[in-house]
Amino acid sequence: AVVRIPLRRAPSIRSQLRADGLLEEFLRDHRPDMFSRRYAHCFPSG
Amino acid sequence: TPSLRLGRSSERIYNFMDAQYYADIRLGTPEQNFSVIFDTGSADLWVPSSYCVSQACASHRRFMAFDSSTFHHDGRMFGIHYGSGHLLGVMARDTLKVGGLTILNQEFGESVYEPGSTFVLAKFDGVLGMGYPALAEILGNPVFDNMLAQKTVDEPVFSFYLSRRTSGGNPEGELMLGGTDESMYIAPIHWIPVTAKGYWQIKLDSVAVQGVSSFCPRGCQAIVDTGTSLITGPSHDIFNLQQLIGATPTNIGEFLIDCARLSSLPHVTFVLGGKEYTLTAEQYVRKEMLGDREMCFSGFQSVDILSPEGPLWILGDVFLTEFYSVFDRGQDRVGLAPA
Repeated sequence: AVVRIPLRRAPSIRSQLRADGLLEEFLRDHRPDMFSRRYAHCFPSG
Repeated sequence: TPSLRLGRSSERIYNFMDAQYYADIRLGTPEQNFSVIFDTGSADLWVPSSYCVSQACASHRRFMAFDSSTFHHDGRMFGIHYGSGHLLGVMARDTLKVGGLTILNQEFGESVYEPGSTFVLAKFDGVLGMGYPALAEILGNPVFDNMLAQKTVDEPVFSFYLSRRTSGGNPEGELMLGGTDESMYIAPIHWIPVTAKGYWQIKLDSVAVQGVSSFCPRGCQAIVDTGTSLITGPSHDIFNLQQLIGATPTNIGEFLIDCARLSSLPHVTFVLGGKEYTLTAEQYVRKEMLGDREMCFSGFQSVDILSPEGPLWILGDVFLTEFYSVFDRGQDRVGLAPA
């Protein structure tokens, strides 16, 4: 049989957090290295 | 001891932060409904268990094994390692229904602990992996392999159409099991052989910005991943690419682009199987409304994943909303065509 599964699209978790003004705090709590990424290019690779 | 194997990179759990496409499946008898991401970047099926103790489970549907007459207890533990911890659970077997298809004795995981709080906000309850068995953490056959073994599909093929339109588009997305939907793409489909049977990994010939071959001059590897939303690549390359498209970093690792300049930004071309797949700025930029302000984010992200065949790029939803994708287990190849 060939079966068609409709997929639904919903706002991503990131969008929800951003809309609630919580994204930065969430990333700080769960992804502190995100902040260091901004300057990663200032260091030699590796 | 849990049958633990390292999952993907620590990016894994956070990539679900951007996941947007999901659909319902039914497990057990009588049927219990769950919404899952159909993820070509993993190969396990897991849903929250009624025994789950995490905050994330409280806000999602949980599988009640004791309610299912077709439930088979397995009891072995499984773990999927994410950056911030382990998703832990217990293996089980039961009848799975996907669309009109019924798969008997499908192995799956009942999660009893979900790390971090990402899943708390998730619109989906669990994940249904569609990668090769080699990628599975849970012992037993992945779902599509069981579909093939139980001959529930005509062709050993499945395909994805993902719409760019926000909710209300019709359809927002479509997974076709056992074939392709010719109304969803502009033929012909171009085929690229799989280079390693774990992810849906293929060779990426080169990446060019505004026609100038800028990255992967000697070729690298890419995985076609419906569970990842952005296009990711090695940090060094992505940093340069962000500069070329005029994206500036924010303090939380995202890259912003001036929405007013989209029409003047360069297009990015991925060469796969000798064919060019080009994304314009309108296509690789993600727009979000913040209050009454529209913000434009780069659809490219740094993810450093090494594979024996070299650094991996990930072609996620940003790419897959433009190109219909066909996954062929019969001939171990990926097909792409303009959606």
